[in-house]
Amino acid sequence: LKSQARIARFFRAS
Amino acid sequence: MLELRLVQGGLLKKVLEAIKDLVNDANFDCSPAGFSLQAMDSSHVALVALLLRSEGFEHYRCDRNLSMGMNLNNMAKMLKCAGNDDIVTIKADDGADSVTFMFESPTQDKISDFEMKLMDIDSEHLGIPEAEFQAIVRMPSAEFARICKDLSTIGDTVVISVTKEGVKFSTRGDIGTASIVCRQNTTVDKPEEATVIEMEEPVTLTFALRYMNSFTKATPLASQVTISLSSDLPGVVEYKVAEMGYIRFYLAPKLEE
Repeated sequence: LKSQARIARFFRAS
Repeated sequence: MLELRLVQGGLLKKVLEAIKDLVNDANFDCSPAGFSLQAMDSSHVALVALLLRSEGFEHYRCDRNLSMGMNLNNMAKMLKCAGNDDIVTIKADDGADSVTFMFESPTQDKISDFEMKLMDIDSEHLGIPEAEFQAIVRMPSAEFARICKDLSTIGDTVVISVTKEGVKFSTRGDIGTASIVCRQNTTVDKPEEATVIEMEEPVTLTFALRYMNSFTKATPLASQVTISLSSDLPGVVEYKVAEMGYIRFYLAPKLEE
């Protein structure tokens, strides 16, 4: 089963 | 003091129509480089990055970096009052709590001023690393929009798979399954009708169609769309904004838990 990832998982606050 | 004059005011109207349903409030950042925006949707699954380079404006004055918080629905309401051929000027004073949109008809016989209240928006700016993608697909934007619309009548998610055979968009739902393959096609009369697939490695990713359909609201901006994919990374759906910049939509994939 696949679940929806969030953007914060890939891009960090700069 | 900020004063940005855009002869192709219709572009700004189209930009707002493309992002207003995805993002409610956002900070527009103005610097000598250009007019930009970065914002996430309320679920933090998608991110939109807009850049309109300063060179694309007929007149671009930005004395110091300025961040203006705007409600995009309200901004879109105001820009809807501009004609498609109008020249649009965005004006703001340093520290002001409002921004003015001035619309000039092409023949200069009608000048409109719309002043909109600014808002304080607390948003974090994310660093987006430069990535090498495993696959980049460039195809007609209308074709991509049609595929997303068609597939969303069958299922909620799209599996995008790029191989040397082409790019495959597939879905499944309660009533059945659907699969659409687009092959590379560069032997077309017009370059905007081409489909070009650059593949370093085969890649397969799953995305929510709801977001893809939202991104396709940018279709009127550009005849071509570029979809960039790498395993386990957000997909990037990019529309050029004339010669002056781009709208990039980043969408987090669905991953195995």
